[in-house]
Amino acid sequence: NSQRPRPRVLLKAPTLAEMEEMTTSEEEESP
Amino acid sequence: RQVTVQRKEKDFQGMLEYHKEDEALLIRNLVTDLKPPTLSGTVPCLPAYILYMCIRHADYINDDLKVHSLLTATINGIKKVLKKHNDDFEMTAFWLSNTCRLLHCLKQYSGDEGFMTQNTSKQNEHCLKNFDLTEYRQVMSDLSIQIYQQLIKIAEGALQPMIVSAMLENESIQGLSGVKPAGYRKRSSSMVDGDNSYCLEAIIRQMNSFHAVMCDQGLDPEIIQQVFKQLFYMINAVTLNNLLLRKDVCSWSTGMQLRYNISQLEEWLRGRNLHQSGAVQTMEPLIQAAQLLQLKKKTPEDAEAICSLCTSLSTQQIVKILNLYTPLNEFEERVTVAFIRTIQAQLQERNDPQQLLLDSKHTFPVLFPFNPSSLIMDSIHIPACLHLEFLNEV
Repeated sequence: NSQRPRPRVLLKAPTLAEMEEMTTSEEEESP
Repeated sequence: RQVTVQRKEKDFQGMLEYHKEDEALLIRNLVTDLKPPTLSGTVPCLPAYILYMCIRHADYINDDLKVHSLLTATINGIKKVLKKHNDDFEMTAFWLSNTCRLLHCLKQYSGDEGFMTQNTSKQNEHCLKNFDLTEYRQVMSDLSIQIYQQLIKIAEGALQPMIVSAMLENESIQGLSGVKPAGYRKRSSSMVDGDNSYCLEAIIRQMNSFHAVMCDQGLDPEIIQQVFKQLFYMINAVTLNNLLLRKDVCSWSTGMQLRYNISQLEEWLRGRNLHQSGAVQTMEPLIQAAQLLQLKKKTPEDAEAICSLCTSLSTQQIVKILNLYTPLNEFEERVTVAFIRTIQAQLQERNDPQQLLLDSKHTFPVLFPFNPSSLIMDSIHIPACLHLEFLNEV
């Protein structure tokens, strides 16, 4: 059992649409 | 006596380290400012492999914020470059190929046994250790779909203006012009003047160019097949829709020219090893329409033959073509109303769709089958032209 790799941690990701919203709002904030 | 000490080079383990503050430079040099020809002669999908090696190092040092940040910056960078080059087939094919390759890498090196069956033991050493990037794989897959749709849109935009004149109007079979129906007038929705007509060779040249670009960029063969299936569907739909609306092309001679043109396209698919792509099947309604124009249309036996042949055309489409059919000369008769009634009676059991025209904008759902690479990460060389000297091999 000591040989068994430990489980990997799931990295939560935003959806593509959410990423789009985040970039848009960042662009709006910066002049 | 001089003693020379030979220092053993540290083994490269297929990881790339960079300082967090260099992330923007990495994305700029590797994604947003990169011109595909810069990488000609190097391993296809090199940006995808470099990005994976960077992700792997961030995973190795257990830095989840660095992984998040790099993946988000990569995705946003790819979206930005595609938006800027939204009519550039080569650029779009390049990023479709790289996005799919990065998606394949995230699977192949995920540690999930289902994706590791073809890995060598060396490749298994290059798997992620700390993080499960399943959710990012979904984002990569969604992004690949977006890029594929952009690629199809560009290709369709280039082909669309050629279709009617190349498929229905251009006469490449010698002697056919002498047997055009009376009153035939050359015209095309795509033509402003006579100089804007196209022959089938123009379509084939354009498809050769698309094919060469996609192969050069190392796009997966299954995706190339789906691109051509989609393009052949559009050629079918645009040609058939025009045929269904134009009396002047509903003739025996157009049927013959059309069948010849389709056979040339089939030959092209075979020559490119794309005959298993399903592209020919999408042309079936047009193949049958060409045959319908050439079949005899007089006796009950002729009606029977038409009904058993034209299984991919709806009753409405068959009847429309028969109604539009224009005899070649005074020796050929018009299709009689009685003949059309016989056809309608024979086909009344069919549960055909009601619309006459095909949806030329219809798109088949795209699939990106997993395609692991045999390439070993530690064999990858980063060319100086990428200006990525700040990446440290680990």
